[in-house]
Amino acid sequence: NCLVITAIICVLVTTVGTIVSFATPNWLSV
Amino acid sequence: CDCSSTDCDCGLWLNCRGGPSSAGSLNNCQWYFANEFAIEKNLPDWFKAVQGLMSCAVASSMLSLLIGLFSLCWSSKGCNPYQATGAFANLTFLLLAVAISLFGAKAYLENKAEVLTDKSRDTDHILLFGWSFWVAVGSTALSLIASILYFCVGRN
Repeated sequence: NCLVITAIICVLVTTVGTIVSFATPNWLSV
Repeated sequence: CDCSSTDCDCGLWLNCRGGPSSAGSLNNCQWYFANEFAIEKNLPDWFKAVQGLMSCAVASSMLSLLIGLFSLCWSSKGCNPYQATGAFANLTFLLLAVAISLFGAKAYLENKAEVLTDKSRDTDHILLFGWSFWVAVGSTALSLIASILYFCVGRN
């Protein structure tokens, strides 16, 4: 149903965001 | 990560000089584990803790995605995959929350990192939180929302 689809999209975006932030060199910049 | 010069970007596993993001190449970047962990050895303990927490968060979020996708086409009366997905999403939230709080607090207290700078000041030598940090903050919020949604679905 709608709630499950929303939840899986949230998990998908969380996973992509975590991997992107984990691998990119822009936590701090000068 | 020894960002003494301008145009220096620092991540959890590599630092780059000369604006790598605009060029899109890693030629001017250094991995922390290159040359037998030369840079990694000199990093402070809190930074290593953030690296560990983020590694666990990546593993936990991938597990929750895997179980979440699996639960779309699998139902069993014996166990509830929605609760399991919610539990892993909640674990991801906790790991990310601790990691970004630790990184934010230590970068501010020890390196005087700032969120925004005054335009009138010389911004060339000020350490700023980059977009990777804000992506991690966004992921933290979304993982909390995902875990609440999955616990709601699991209860019904």
